[in-house]
Amino acid sequence: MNIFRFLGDMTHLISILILLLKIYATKSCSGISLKTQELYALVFLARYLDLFTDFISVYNSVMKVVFIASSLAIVWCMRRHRVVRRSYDKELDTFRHYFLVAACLALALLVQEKFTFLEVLWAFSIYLEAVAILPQLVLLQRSGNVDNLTGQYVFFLGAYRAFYILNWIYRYFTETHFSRWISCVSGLVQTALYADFFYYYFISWKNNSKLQLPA
Amino acid sequence: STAVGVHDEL
Repeated sequence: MNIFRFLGDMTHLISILILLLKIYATKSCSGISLKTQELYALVFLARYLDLFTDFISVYNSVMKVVFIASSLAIVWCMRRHRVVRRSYDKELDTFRHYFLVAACLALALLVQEKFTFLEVLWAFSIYLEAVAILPQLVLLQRSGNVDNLTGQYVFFLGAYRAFYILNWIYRYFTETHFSRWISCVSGLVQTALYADFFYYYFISWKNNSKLQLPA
Repeated sequence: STAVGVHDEL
């Protein structure tokens, strides 16, 4: 494992911790898209079924369990927690996320490394992860004002993707048989979706002002 | 080296 991959995993983990901290400390999930969180839970459940079939390392297995458990916990809090669910911006979070799921499933049935159950689910999870942030970005755009922790959450999620791209570039040059164009193309799409957010995040950081997205 | 179908990333 190279340093870029490790930093990618760590920024991913930090983003989830920030989100859990926000929900736990403020007892509020305002500004957070339940649809994006449901998509991430689905992404992890579909991809990490290989927990039962392939063993890579203790690190990989532990991280997989952490990602599945934390994403389910977040969805549970936003849907069922007595106090937290009251702050959910339901009327702003109207993205038709089922269409994303259907489109990604169709694509995974057409394009995958091998037509087996686990490989189709794996490709599906990669495609779905690439677009899962869309409901969140739309919600932020609609609400305009982005609170500090929500801004940090999305920033670290974007950083995770950027580090994974560096990781693939590194692996491409250091490994003889490294070819995984499904991950790489999807990863590039996913990172590109953050470009706009990063731009405004940088502006607010430079001006030391509150993060605001244009309507 | 990484064989097709072995996914070692998260």
